[in-house]
Amino acid sequence: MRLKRLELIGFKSFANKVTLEFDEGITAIVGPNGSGKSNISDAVRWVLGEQSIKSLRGSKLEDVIFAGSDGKKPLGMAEVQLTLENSDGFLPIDYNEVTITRRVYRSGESDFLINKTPCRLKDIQDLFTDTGLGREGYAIIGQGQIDAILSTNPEERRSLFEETA
Amino acid sequence: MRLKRLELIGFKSFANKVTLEFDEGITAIVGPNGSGKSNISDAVRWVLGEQSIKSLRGSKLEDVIFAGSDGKKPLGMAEVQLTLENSDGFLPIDYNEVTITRRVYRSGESDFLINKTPCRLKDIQDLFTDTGLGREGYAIIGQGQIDAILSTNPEERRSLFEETA
Amino acid sequence: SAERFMETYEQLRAEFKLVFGELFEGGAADIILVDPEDPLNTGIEIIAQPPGKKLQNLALLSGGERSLTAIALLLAIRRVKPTPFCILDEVDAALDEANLERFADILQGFAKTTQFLIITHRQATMEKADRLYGVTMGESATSQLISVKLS
Amino acid sequence: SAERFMETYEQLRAEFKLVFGELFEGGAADIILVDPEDPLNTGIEIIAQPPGKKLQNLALLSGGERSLTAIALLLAIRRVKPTPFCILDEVDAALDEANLERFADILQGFAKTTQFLIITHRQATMEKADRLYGVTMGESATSQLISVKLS
Ligand SMILES: Nc1ncnc2c1ncn2[C@@H]1O[C@H](COP(=O)(O)OP(=O)(O)OP(=O)(O)O)[C@@H](O)[C@H]1O
Ligand SMILES: Nc1ncnc2c1ncn2[C@@H]1O[C@H](COP(=O)(O)OP(=O)(O)OP(=O)(O)O)[C@@H](O)[C@H]1O
Ligand SMILES: [Mg+2]
Ligand SMILES: [Mg+2]
Repeated sequence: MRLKRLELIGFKSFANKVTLEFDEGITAIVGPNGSGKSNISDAVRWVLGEQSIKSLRGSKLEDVIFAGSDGKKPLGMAEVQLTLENSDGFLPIDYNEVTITRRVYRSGESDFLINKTPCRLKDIQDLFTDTGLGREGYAIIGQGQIDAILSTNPEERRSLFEETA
Repeated sequence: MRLKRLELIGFKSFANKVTLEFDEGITAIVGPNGSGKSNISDAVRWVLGEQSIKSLRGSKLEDVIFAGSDGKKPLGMAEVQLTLENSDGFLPIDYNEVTITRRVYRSGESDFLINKTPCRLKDIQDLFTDTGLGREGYAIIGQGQIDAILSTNPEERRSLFEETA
Repeated sequence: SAERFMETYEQLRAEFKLVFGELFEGGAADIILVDPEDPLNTGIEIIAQPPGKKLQNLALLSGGERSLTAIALLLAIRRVKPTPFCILDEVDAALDEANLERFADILQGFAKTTQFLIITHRQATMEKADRLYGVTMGESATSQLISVKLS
Repeated sequence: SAERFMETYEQLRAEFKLVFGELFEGGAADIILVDPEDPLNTGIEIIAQPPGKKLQNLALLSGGERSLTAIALLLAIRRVKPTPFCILDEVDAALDEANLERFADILQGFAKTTQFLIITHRQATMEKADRLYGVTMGESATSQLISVKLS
């Protein structure tokens, strides 16, 4: 399995739609402070089913919707779409290509879709259970988190091992 | 008042004595990872009377004594001397030049001196009370601490203000 | 005393706004008392808005923006309560080249009245130094020092 | 189960020792079970000794040494439990130029079997990329993307 494409529409600082295409190997994301690089990492976490707003640096659900700026009004919705290549059957679903969609509105309503079919958040989270892409698999390392990996207490370190087992 | 000189003998990775002279303005300390730069900052904290070994990244008092290496035996003592220019009377002591000395032995014994006169740790700490050079004056910022300045909880933020007042 | 706290608060607030504006070349910042009627017990909030952006929770700022905001607060404290010297250990680690240049310039200004001992890996910061100490690991894992006086 | 835990533990320990040695060009590291008799409840200790130095508490390591040790652990986890992709946000921030080069080389090796999405400010890391995305703040504080395919 591999990442194929990531689309952000209205997610945090991405008021205008952007599309990232992924190949094999290393994709580097570069740019000035505050340009939106870590927001891209947040988008992947969010679309994979992250429920803790705190780990997306927010304090309420609508913090991930473009909040407006001096020159632009706030948006009413945020959407992230992640497309994965799945012909090796890594994900327990019968598709060669899997697209996960997550949407949230200012009203607090959310949409979840797997290959354009509406589903629950739980269905998305279940898709990635035991893949190591969950919260404690350490597949997504946030900014400033690298030192914390060594300072974890014995219990957290245990759960890291159990996730790896 | 200003820093004049700092001498490290047997303090952490400084098995051999080093002397730093300070002028006005900016003194930059540069070098590879693990070379000893932050240890210099620890030395200043320690000689000013820091009692929390944890804030010097250690777990026991003797962690500040050169522990030995592949090619060298451990040392039995660590010493730091800080010399300050005091003709403006910033420090409440009747000397134009003030030298603080702190020594610790593997036995756990310590020596404290102000201008070569033995004293207690408390006498050194008292010298710097209300100067802003204490723990909460934010005059010494450790590696990785810059983000914590913003994440302090309301109580810590209050004590920061009270220290500044 | 409540009076002294309020006086310090007003000074710190003013200096923080100033330095923030210099470091970000614009934007807005503030220090807010949660309960102004109760100075001796009130919580304290920090507000930071980079230029052109909407005011949001501090946590939503980027790593570099948070570093710059924290540096502004530190330097504001130094103006309200000057200490003879200040030690900074790699506070510039998260700054991009543009922010780094601005930080180095502003630091140079502050260094006219305060001695700064700054540990850094960044070129732009080193270039502002009056004196440079190089630290290396010598034989037997022992630190050694080389001194370079620049000005 | 206790058996599976011990099996994972042995693999992780072996990989960690290997990657640590490559990143530090020597030295020694280990993962220790505090109570080997009780695998399902035991605490876990991490041991790291840079080349030529005496084995000491992890906390006494320098910022860059801790980063490198954490990276070794991360990559060891990736070898024991491969994920299709891995996202790293500025894990190279504290590394000096020499350690950075070594990190970038080793990352390139791992990238043969894992997709890496790496956010970085460091030149040496960018140079190993197969594709580069530049992110900038456009007008109205809106992020924009530029794509550069390198290989
Ligand atoms: N909901 C939102 N609406 C608009 N802008 C937002 C929203 N959430 C976050 N931002 C903005 O996104 C910016 C942070 O972006 P991000 O953390 O991705 O930066 P970065 O490129 O990683 O920078 P650095 O190199 O400093 O880490 C902040 O300036 C923040 O104001
Ligand atoms: N008591 C001691 N005896 C010998 N060596 C010690 C002692 N305490 C710490 N060290 C060594 O000092 C080194 C750390 O030095 P320091 O933290 O000053 O590095 P640094 O130059 O700041 O590096 P970085 O750029 O990575 O932050 C470690 O490798 C550690 O092993
Ligand atoms: Mg970032
Ligand atoms: Mg350091």
